[in-house]
Amino acid sequence: HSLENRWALWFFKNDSSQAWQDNLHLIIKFDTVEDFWAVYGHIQLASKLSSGCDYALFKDGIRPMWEDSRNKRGGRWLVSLAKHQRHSKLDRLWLETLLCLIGESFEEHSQEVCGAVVNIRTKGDKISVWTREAENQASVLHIGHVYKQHLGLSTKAIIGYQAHADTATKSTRNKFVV
Amino acid sequence: GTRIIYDRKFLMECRNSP
Repeated sequence: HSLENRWALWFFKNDSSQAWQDNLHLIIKFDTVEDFWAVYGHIQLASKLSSGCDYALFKDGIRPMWEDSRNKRGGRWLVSLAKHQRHSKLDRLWLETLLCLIGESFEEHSQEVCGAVVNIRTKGDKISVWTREAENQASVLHIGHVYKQHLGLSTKAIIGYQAHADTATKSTRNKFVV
Repeated sequence: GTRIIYDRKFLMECRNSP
């Protein structure tokens, strides 16, 4: 079953003796449902990775970094997890995120999606969905609402969208919330 | 053009099919 897009799975392992980009590795690309599950079944669950590691799933041709021309005007919907949620929630939420991407759950707004990242960190893990244009408010909000629903988050929970340009300057201001 | 959309249920069934 062909997917709408070809996707690339990336792995980041923190090694401070190397430049950031040298720690980022392309694992594999796939463009069918069956190949997605084959890949998913052969990699470690996110919860088993060491702190400092990331997985990123991006559309083929988009590198998982702010500097990429298809990311630099964009931003991310960010889900921050408490430390104790690594074992109870992280793997489920990351899988739901992957299924939203490959299944094109955001319908016509899916073209705004660049990819998603899971960051494994001692202080609390994070999952984010990256979109290409932070000023496309209608698409950003549609994606945020649908994403929150697919994650099964409570209506009381709030997730924020941050423009990469703000994150790059260390501002953590939410441009939108749902 | 048409977009290939798969819902969660379909994707999960593909995981479990032989």
